Amino acid sequence: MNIFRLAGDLSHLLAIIILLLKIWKTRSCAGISGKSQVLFAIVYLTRYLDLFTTYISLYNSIMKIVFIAASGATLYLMYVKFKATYDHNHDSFRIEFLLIPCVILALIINHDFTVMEILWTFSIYLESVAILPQLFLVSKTGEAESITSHYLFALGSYRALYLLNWIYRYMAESHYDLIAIFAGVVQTILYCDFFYLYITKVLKGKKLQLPA
Amino acid sequence: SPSHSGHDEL
Repeated sequence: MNIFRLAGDLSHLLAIIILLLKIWKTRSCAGISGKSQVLFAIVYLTRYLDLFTTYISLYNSIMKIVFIAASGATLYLMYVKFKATYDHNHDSFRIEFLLIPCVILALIINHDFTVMEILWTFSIYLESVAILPQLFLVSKTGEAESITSHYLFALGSYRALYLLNWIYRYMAESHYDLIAIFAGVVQTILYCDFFYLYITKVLKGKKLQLPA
Repeated sequence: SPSHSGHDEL
């Protein structure tokens, strides 16, 4: 555990908490892509299956359980409790276009051809693109509430901080995982345009509004 | 070496 990794994990946790609080306090999930949230739930479930097989640390296990639970709670709020506020019409990204390539890629490029390893690899690939339906939703509506922007910023920062963590680990421990690094780079690149808008607009108190 | 004998990250 190094400072970049810890900061990344905390940023990830913060993102999830911001999202849950936003939905709970406003009693609405307007502007949030249910499809991205479904993809994240799949990511957590397929990656954290190792809760049952491998013990790494108490920290690790607790974080995994929190991510799965928070993801489930988010889906419950979006698809059950505040279903009426869910922005169906704008959330029209076809997730099979992400799921199918990720399954195929995980079957071809993986560290080991075992069920657990392929599921882990699939979850890494899927996570890298899981935000696309959300970014698509923002681009369709042309704007995002500030709180949604904070959520996206925290969520994007998490993988960017992991990139620093991987550089650190490569130098300090000669540890590296090319699959995680490649997917992490892709994931971070997808947020770059948003990061730019966040820094130039949201931090200056303006609403995140895309040029018409 | 690339570790695939247990992923220790989240």
